[in-house]
Amino acid sequence: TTSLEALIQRATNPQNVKTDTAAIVAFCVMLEKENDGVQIACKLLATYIQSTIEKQAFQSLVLLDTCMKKCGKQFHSEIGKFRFLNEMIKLVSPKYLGDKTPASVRDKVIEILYTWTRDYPTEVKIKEAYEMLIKQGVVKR
Amino acid sequence: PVIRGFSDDEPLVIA
Repeated sequence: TTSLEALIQRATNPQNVKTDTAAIVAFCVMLEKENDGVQIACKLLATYIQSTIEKQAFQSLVLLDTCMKKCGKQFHSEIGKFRFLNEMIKLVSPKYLGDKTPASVRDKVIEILYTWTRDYPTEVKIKEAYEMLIKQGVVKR
Repeated sequence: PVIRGFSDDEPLVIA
């Protein structure tokens, strides 16, 4: 919806001097309220985390992690699919975008994935994706 | 009989 898109643009604006907490919270609330909000939010997040503007990509990852903490099972299930996780993998993989991704963004992706393996153990594909990154040498155990 | 639905996901990308 236009509202979710407007909110993610606010929350991830490279010109933000400080975190736009209101936009982040509003995004989390709206994605659970709107019809198809979860699907739309996931598509927007997948796009924005791959922004070539470092500050926008980084803020998108912060937004993503906050949504995981604040939102419920339906959102977790959608993020916990390879369809979404693949977009995070591409950011850190040298076969895809890894060599172009700033170190701060790569590190944040890995940090988030590791935390999620711990905090969302029922989302088994997250663990599978993280273990693959270790096996492929992208992440050092 | 077990009816298997379509998988609502994609394969894992290998890094």
